[in-house]
Amino acid sequence: KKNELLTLFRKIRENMKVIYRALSGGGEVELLMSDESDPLNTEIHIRASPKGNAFTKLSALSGGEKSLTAMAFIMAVQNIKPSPFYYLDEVDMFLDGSNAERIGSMLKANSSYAQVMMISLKKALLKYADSLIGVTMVDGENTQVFQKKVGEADPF
Amino acid sequence: KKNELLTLFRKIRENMKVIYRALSGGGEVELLMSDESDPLNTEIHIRASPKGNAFTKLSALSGGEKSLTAMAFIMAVQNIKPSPFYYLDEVDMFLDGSNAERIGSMLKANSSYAQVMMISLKKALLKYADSLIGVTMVDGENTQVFQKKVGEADPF
Amino acid sequence: MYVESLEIDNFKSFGVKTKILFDQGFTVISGPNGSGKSNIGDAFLFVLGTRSSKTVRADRLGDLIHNGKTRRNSCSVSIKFSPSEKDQIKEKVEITRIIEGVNGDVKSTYYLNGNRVRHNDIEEFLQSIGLLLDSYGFVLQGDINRIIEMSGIERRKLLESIA
Amino acid sequence: MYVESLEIDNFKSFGVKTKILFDQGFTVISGPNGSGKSNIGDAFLFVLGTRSSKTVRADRLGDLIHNGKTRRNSCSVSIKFSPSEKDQIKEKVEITRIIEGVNGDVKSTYYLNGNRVRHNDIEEFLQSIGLLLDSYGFVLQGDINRIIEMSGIERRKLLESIA
Ligand SMILES: Nc1ncnc2c1ncn2[C@@H]1O[C@H](COP(=O)(O)OP(=O)(O)OP(=O)(O)O)[C@@H](O)[C@H]1O
Ligand SMILES: Nc1ncnc2c1ncn2[C@@H]1O[C@H](COP(=O)(O)OP(=O)(O)OP(=O)(O)O)[C@@H](O)[C@H]1O
Ligand SMILES: [Mg+2]
Ligand SMILES: [Mg+2]
Repeated sequence: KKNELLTLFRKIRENMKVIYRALSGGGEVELLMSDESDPLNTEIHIRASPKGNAFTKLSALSGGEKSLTAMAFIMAVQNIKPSPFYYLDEVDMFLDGSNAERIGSMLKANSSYAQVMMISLKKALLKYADSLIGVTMVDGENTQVFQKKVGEADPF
Repeated sequence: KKNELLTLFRKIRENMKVIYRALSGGGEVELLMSDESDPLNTEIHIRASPKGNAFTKLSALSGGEKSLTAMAFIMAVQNIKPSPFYYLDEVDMFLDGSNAERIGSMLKANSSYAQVMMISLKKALLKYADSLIGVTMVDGENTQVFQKKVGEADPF
Repeated sequence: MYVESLEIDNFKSFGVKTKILFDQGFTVISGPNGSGKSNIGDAFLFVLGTRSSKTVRADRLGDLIHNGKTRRNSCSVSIKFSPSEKDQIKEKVEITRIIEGVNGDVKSTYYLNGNRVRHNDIEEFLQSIGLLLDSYGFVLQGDINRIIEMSGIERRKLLESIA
Repeated sequence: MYVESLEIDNFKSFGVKTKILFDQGFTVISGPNGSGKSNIGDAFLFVLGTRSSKTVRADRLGDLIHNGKTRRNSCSVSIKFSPSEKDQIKEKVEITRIIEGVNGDVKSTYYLNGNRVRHNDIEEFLQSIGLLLDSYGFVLQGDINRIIEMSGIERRKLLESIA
């Protein structure tokens, strides 16, 4: 059990570095154990350097920088335990335009070997999609769904 | 002390109803005490009906509906304890375009009797502003600020 | 395998029976606040057998039944999986979950390709295609915030549950 | 009164002395993630006398000093208030707060129109113009989420602190 946790930890740490570098356009991230000799009682912390300068604790980063780091953690876990499909609900909510685009392009790349469904309010994300699903509620009670493959006429 | 809390509670409740109706385009909200006879030990809950149908607990609303309700609560408190200036940091983050616009137009209206500064990533909000401040970090270390009165040439 | 369709009947804000078709690749779902986007995610978790009502943002499973002008006392969700090129098995698989009963006791019934099965059979099928409900295959609205606010100990516990 | 300007020197990501001019009415501040928008809010809270470093997202007050290639051991923020039409007093008021010292002990010094004053004098001035730091005049990033996640008891305690 101790070794399983240590192996998983090391895999996520490596994956997270690669993903974060791509998501942040060159930043660095570290996943740290407060006591690697006692994995079952240790704490796990995240530090990041989004612009390549000094490493900062997760809590001292900006709102958007934190959420990009959290996303790198999630995607690292997804890489290690791959699934046939992924569902992501407004994970781009704190991000500015260019960070949201980087998430979009990474998800598009991932979607060549797994099905990806993402809920987003940002127009910037729509251009990465293969197909769009519009959801609305006209009568104040029932959800209605419109579907469109990218390239077809716009139902929205 | 008991009466002070009760009076404040009733004022916020009334204010919140009016503000929420404007913010949600016609919805209703209720601020409730679990035990009005014992205000110092009661719980305070929020229920809303964004589309005019049955009242729903705050926790069962959607992400955007919750944040609109929370915003109505905040603005109700601001109305009761007015301040010469207000600072709001990305309060529109969970909102879709039309809800964000309603927040923008309400803040614009409020800004005729108090100074309002709002941080937002949404383009939809910029059109309500009297002046814009652009913030960026070119060297990865120092924040730079650009200022523009609406109507002047665009520094962004 | 990939998800070919999701049919939602009288579940949450889907008072009208709705069938959503999915393609392989990248699908973006968009729409106004409160229109029912996250309810689609809840429908996925529900049909794939989640036991906890909290994951689908309800106090009791009974709250999942559409609450509107007319009130029926059951709801159902079906998901159809289709084989992709790399799959050995070439057949489609359909899972359906129905809940019945009024507010008090609610009974869940599962069907796999039309045959009534138990919860374990669904779990076994999902494991066979590598679909886990509790690792980050599903990132719910607000999960990003929860990860940011987590303490060092909670983060270790999270990794332990994934290991 | 309204805020005419905020001058930030060596505070957080403002390694270069910066003066921001404000108008009356509605100002929108925008820019990329991590560029320093919320740090402007922290500068406001700092100069207006917040005692808790947690409100300005720092472990110790010393962490507020700009940490860059060159490291000085002090930082300062000044705010200038200007009278609006309806104010009785027609003079401008400037508040400055300076912190000095390295990582360990940090000393805070306040100035009101150039004269050295104590923290209480700043508090008295702010009360006289109706500016309260702890009611919702300042809505920080994430406050919306905190209100949503609050329990019924926490909400009552919040109202008690405002009453
Ligand atoms: N059992 C039910 N019957 C009817 N409506 C329900 C039921 N359960 C939830 N709802 C409604 O569904 C709506 C929420 O939908 P959902 O959370 O999917 O919105 P969303 O599209 O994700 O919005 P957002 O962008 O704000 O996150 C709410 O208005 C809620 O009242
Ligand atoms: N003492 C300091 N010295 C130098 N930089 C600092 C200091 N304290 C914080 N920072 C940096 O300031 C940046 C955060 O700025 P801030 O939180 O204002 O961003 P923001 O513009 O609000 O972004 P977002 O849109 O993501 O909320 C971080 O990158 C952080 O490392
Ligand atoms: Mg949602
Ligand atoms: Mg910020």
